[in-house]
Amino acid sequence: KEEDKYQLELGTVNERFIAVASGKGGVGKSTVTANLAVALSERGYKVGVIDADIRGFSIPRILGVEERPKAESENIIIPPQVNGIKVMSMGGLMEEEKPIIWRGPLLSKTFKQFVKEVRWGELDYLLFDLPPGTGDMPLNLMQQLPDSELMVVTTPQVAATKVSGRVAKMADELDCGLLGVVENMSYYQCSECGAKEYIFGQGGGAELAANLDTGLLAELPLVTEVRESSDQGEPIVTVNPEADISQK
Amino acid sequence: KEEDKYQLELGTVNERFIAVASGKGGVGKSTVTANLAVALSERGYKVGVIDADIRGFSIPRILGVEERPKAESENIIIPPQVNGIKVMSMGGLMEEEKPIIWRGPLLSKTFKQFVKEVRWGELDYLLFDLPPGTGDMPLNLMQQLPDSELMVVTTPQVAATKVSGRVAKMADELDCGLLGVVENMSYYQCSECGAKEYIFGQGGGAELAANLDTGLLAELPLVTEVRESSDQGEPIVTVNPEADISQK
Ligand SMILES: Nc1ncnc2c1ncn2[C@@H]1O[C@H](COP(=O)(O)OP(=O)(O)O)[C@@H](O)[C@H]1O
Ligand SMILES: Nc1ncnc2c1ncn2[C@@H]1O[C@H](COP(=O)(O)OP(=O)(O)O)[C@@H](O)[C@H]1O
Ligand SMILES: [Zn+2]
Repeated sequence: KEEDKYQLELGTVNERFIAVASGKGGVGKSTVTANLAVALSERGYKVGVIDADIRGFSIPRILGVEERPKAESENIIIPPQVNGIKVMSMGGLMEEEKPIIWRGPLLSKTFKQFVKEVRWGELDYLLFDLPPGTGDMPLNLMQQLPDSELMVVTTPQVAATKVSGRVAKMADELDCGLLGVVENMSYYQCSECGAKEYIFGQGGGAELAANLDTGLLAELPLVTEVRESSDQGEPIVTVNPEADISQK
Repeated sequence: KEEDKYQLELGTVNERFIAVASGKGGVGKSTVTANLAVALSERGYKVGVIDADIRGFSIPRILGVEERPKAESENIIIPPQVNGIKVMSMGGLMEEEKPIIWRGPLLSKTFKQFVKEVRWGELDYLLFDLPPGTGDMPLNLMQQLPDSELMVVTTPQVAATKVSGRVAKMADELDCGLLGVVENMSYYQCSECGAKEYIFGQGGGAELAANLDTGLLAELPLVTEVRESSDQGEPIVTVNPEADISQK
């Protein structure tokens, strides 16, 4: 099945390229990407992550990456690793404080470098945390890696799913595969009395999945521990493997 | 104090241009813009809103705008109104479902049109709901309307405030004024037992305000009713004027 592998310049990907995306920001795209990476790695898969959310990079923080990328030679970069996961992010290349007023062409060039000039080695999954929206970066990814599959993250708010789902329409026009929809922040359960509240609404994930003619892969609850563990650089799966959020 | 007014092509602004922005999406920027517009209008001010969040427009839905803009002549647009608030949004010009793969120059041209070719008449406040991030649109606004003042919205998560606050660094470099920071989703209070939980963390707003050497204007709780009323096109101030979220 050698021919099934996807060849990169400096590595191979045995299973899938998964682009985690959403038309809307703040829905938990980075949190879902990081937790997916750790959940796959815990199951023995070799995982790489590219934080392509150039303007809002947060993967290094959530995964607890402290090293910076190293240059093996002028055109070869060695990615930092944590829990066996290889991670490349804009966060590794720039200080967090500076505003990033970059134009399209520079973003596209940086993206190409992340894919072609990083020594990824043998991977099973290469995950991409895309910036929110339907701008330059999703376009770059779908054009440069036509075999990638989109995982669309949304909140349960039905009104927001039109915006979240726009990136899937783009994928459809560019002939990029759709893996499914993940609904995040589906409900909140009070830690004192157990009452459930649908703060961000209900049914958005199922409706978006039906609209896009794809499956609803998971409904993840809003759990304070998820945010706390992201702040500590230890995604929920490593902190508490039993928590149902990581079983999906 | 005639000279204090800001002259537009087709109108004047007596008090302020307020650009509601955040380096990060999903923090409640549109919800805060819509609620601020209604709160100001309820106090007798004449308010206009430009939904400049070209890729994620939601102001028309939150404010319950149903009419489309009308053309008075080839270069003059009459904005729709609701509760006396004049609203112009990309949402008014395009179907919600289509992916918006627009490049910078087209966005900048549309923005100019919204400011110069809309008959705003006499206003006290002109609010802008900016797209998340530090890309083209904030740049356009700060360059075209140097008198505008920035209101930065963040969540309480300290780790997220670096990203939320980036847009303020950009304003600083472009000599645009900073009005202050609004912290949104500050805490959640269980509707059954009253227990308070800091789902998204604590202290981010105060820390960002201190970092940016500006004031923390408000700390708004996460309230299910806020999302529900946005879904119904009746922002919280009109639904329940006593709710403390609209008093700020
Ligand atoms: N299931 C969840 N439970 C609790 N907090 C969450 C959950 N998913 C995301 N968050 C928090 O919500 C905020 C936004 O998540 P993030 O992953 O940064 O979104 P995006 O990448 O879509 O902008 C962060 O504060 C994060 O910690
Ligand atoms: N204070 C709040 N309480 C409850 N829900 C809120 C609050 N602020 C925002 N929301 C909800 O959070 C989501 C994101 O808000 P939105 O205004 O669209 O953010 P942004 O404009 O920053 O992307 C929406 O579902 C909105 O209804
Ligand atoms: Zn309770």
